Amino acid sequence: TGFQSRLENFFGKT
Amino acid sequence: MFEAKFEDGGLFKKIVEAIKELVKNVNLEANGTGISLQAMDTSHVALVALQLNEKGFKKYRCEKSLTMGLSIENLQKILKCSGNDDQITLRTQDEEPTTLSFTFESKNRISEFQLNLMSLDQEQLGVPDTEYSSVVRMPSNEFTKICRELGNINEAIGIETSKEGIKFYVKGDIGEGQVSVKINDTEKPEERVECEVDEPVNLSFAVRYFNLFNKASALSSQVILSMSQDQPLVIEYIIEEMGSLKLYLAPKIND
Repeated sequence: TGFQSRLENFFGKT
Repeated sequence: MFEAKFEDGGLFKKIVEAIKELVKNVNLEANGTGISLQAMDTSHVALVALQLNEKGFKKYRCEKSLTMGLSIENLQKILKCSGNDDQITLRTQDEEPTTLSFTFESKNRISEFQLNLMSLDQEQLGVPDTEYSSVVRMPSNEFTKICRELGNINEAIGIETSKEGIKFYVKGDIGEGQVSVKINDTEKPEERVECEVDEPVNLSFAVRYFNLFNKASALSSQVILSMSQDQPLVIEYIIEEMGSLKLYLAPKIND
């Protein structure tokens, strides 16, 4: 059914 | 010196109540413009971003930017000693404070507490200030209800937007279903449903997180869902005259 993506895949670390 | 006085201390308690199951330890940042907080849940799927503007406080003073590392659990223990109608003042004395002081003030009682601060090495994410292709405003209690209902059927919830409105759907082992919320422009602002759709989206999220986010519905009668295809969604609760609580959730990726 798919997997959960993580926020780091979208937002860069500062 | 840092000092921030909430005229409505109950509001601060509601904010803590809203985030306590999402994040454990947080860095509260204070500077001349107000108080902010950014923290991720342990699985790095959800992010909490709080902004409280200096103008919304009854009294606000912050001469030098400071970071206060707090345990939400311990913060809550201290806040339990305050009444819902109390005014709450947060205060630090030193440049590098080791404690955060709380004053709870009602008509007939003043309480003082000190919470030990922690040094937290937390990852900060740069959340871009982007335009979202679908923005939906709807009553927060209606969103809560839909998530609770559909969450019984499956752990993932689908969200589809169109010019006509927003559709929530689930497909589970027991069957499937959908709920469409119609646009309306009723005179009661809290009951309004608005959809600004430049590009329709079709996304899937873990409903468990929505059920945690919905604890924030006590902060606002309306919730704003901002979405772009294959991007994290933002659920925003406007905190009247003070700022906002934004909750980000990464989408489920279907293979």
